[in-house]
Amino acid sequence: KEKHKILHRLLQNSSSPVDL
Amino acid sequence: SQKPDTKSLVRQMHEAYLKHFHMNKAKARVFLTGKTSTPPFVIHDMDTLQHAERKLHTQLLGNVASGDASSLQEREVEARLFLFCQYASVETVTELTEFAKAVPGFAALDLNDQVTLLKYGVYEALFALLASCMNKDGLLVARGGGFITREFLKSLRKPFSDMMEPKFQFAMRFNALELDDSDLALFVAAIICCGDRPGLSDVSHIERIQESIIHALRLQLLSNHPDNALLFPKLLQKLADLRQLVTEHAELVQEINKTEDASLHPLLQEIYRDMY
Repeated sequence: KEKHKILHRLLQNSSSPVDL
Repeated sequence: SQKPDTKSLVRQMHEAYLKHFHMNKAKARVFLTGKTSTPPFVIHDMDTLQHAERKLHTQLLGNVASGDASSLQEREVEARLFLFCQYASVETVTELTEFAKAVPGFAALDLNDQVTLLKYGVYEALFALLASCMNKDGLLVARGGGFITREFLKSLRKPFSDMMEPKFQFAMRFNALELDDSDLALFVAAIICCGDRPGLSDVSHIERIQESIIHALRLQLLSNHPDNALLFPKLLQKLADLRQLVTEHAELVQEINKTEDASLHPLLQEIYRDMY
């Protein structure tokens, strides 16, 4: 789960910003 | 004749696609065919790239901190273009995630399976969508504000020059199938809901979702392209081509990551790590 933290976050919260 | 639930799936996927992707084929074709009052700025050499970077900064890079932006100009052109690519990829992955959630049954899957489907599906979907923004001469970027020529991308130094050419070659064959956005919506859903990704736990649940999408796609193609009976099998072949394209792309990115001073966005690192 730790390996895909951002994907988890994107799936759980809608439209969370992912900045460069 | 289509069953009512299949028709509603076709409509649902098309609506979700138009809602979640800021660019689509219909919009891209308006820019690419010059049928717009604001034609894209053509990037074909270092000078036009620099000009575009000033003019289209937000569309190319979003809200990158201004400090980073000023140091960006000191980096070589290849590294800057690689960063723009990453920005566009991260944006599309975010859009694809929202689109995936709109596929009936996807959100009810185990969260780890959802992650796995996205990890393996997003780049295949991204290159299928990218084809809409391409013609034989170049690629529409910055939300239609810019157009980078294929020749300019080919003229970059290695390994960056090898990045886009395979995508153009795929896009030319894929665009020859003349899919529209309603077809592409189901095709992208079919890419994501794929039961044979490594490490899935509930394969049968995913296969049921996949089956309903593939069924809808087949009927959609028959009704939308009645004179092209071979379109469905041709499109299934494209799924295999996309897998190959992503495998080669992942290898190239790993190489760039190892040998170049080009940092990779954490989201993209997650996707590439232990991929194939």
